[in-house]
Amino acid sequence: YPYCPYPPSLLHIEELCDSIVRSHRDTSQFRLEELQALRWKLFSREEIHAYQSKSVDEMWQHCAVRLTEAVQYVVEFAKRIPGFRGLGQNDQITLLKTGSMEVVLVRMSRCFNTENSTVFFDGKFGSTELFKSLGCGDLMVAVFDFAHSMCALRLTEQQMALFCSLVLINPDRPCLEDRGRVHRMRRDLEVCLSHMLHRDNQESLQHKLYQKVSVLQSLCSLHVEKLHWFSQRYPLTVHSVFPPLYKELFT
Amino acid sequence: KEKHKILHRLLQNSTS
Repeated sequence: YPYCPYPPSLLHIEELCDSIVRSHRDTSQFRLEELQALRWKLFSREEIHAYQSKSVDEMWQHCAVRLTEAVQYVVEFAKRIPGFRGLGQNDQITLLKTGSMEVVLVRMSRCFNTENSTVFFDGKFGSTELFKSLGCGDLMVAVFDFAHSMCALRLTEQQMALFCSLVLINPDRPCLEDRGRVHRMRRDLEVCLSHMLHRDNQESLQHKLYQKVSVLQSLCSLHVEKLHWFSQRYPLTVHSVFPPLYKELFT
Repeated sequence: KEKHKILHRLLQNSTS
């Protein structure tokens, strides 16, 4: 991979695009058709009440488990990005520690119904009220707003795949050992995205997508901030019942 | 390395 000439040939670009799209498809937690079919399967009043009646720590634990599941699919996606496994373990971990939550948030927009502002969670669709007992309404509203704005871009699955790979392969992350190599991967992915948007006659999307990157970063900081608040109130819950992968990534 | 035990394991598993 690192010996590819620059600019990459059209063949290389097309192969890279295909590979990223395949990786995205093979590591998506839910298929789009599946989500579409369940679009109007909403939680009942009683079910919503049951979520709202959970204690703060119960609901945090529940969401930490769900988030960790989503992250595991992102790890698989990362491993299938051409060149990722050629990076040193330290750099693979650095990119995932900083980028996996961002990719989860981008992917979440696939699970979002803008018509009624609900998200697919635990097998049905629910609004922000479902997450009331977490005690972080501002984070939930911000996450839902982000999903709304992503949906407004109406990305194809191919564009979504490319964007997710760009979010992950970010040479600006601190503590990278071989920044040059990450930079080369990123450069080729950017060429792929431009190529794809040009082909789709949607070049105006490029700027809109790059704008999303800073929103993603602020959402992730807010998540970490909320986790910090929670772990000060419930240190034992975090220590003893939170998924180990969640702790490795976010604490 | 110890700090990211699970991530290490996930990264080392071959893709299924």
